[in-house]
Amino acid sequence: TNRQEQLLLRSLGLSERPRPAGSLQPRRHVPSALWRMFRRAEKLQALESQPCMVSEYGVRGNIVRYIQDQGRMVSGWSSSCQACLEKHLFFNMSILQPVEMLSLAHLEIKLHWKPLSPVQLLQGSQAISASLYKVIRSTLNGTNPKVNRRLLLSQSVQLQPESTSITMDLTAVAESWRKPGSNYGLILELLPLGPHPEEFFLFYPGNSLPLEQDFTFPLVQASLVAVSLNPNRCRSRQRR
Amino acid sequence: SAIHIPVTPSNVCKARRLYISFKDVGWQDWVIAPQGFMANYCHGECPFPLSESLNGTNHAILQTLVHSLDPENTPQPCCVPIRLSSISMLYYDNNDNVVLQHYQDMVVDECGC
Repeated sequence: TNRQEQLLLRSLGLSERPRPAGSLQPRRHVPSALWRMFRRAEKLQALESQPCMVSEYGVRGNIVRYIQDQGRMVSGWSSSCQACLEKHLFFNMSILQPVEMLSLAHLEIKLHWKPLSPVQLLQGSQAISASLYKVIRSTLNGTNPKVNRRLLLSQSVQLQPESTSITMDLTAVAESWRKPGSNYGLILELLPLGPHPEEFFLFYPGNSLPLEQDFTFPLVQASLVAVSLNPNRCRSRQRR
Repeated sequence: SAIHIPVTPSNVCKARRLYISFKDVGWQDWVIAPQGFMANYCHGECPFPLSESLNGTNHAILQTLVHSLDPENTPQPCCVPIRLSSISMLYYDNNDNVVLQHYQDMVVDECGC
């Protein structure tokens, strides 16, 4: 049975039976967008109108992955930027098989914010500057980390209470990460804007707000939606 | 588990119901959805003469003719899937990423000779 299972898993594009964290950790939430795509695919299966298209993104593909960020908070108040927060973002692209063709990589960063003071609550939103850098190479101790970064995005964002999103097409960057030894991830730099940014005590190291006991979800939550096509499992439609 | 549906007048080539439950094969810890799917399979004979309901290929008709003349050396045509459809699966990978994958040719819709 094991041999047969191995053969079947291989035909499904899996080298082995996946071993998720299981009962040791709470299961990762399934994004609602993926559920919607799954339900839609179930309805369309009988039609097979465009079997290797992901119509939600308008690209060719038969695999959609929500790749988790494995990066960590660099520091609450980094040395390179006194009043900002830096978060390292890392998406393991080696999970894609070499045969797969990456059609789309879409970065989504969710910033969860809860006003900490009545003034902030009244203001309703808070502006921050968000910069996203690609890390080109690893930084040696004592050297300026900014030398090894390339700016990808810089924009000001109005933080809304509870949640705000930043999205970006990262297809070309994610494709470059597939080359072994070339994925150093991204750096997200968040700088509060306004006359007194130091009073805007928004971010803490460790991804959580220690002052708020009920505030348990992460402040910076990033995921990379990767759509890829395995051409070996996408035959062309038969001519009639 | 296979459910055999009696076919009249004889056991001719036809798609049979086969439900595959991911729990039965022990995949419930990583497959999120679906819980299972109607995979089906083909079973039955391709007797002479092949009727239109058996979805025989021209080759199968010729092979049936030759089989009737030389049954020792030429077998009857096989009952095989002629139309398959796909399923989509949602699952966790080793890194706990959620993956949606589309698999072609997983469901036997129709069989023929």
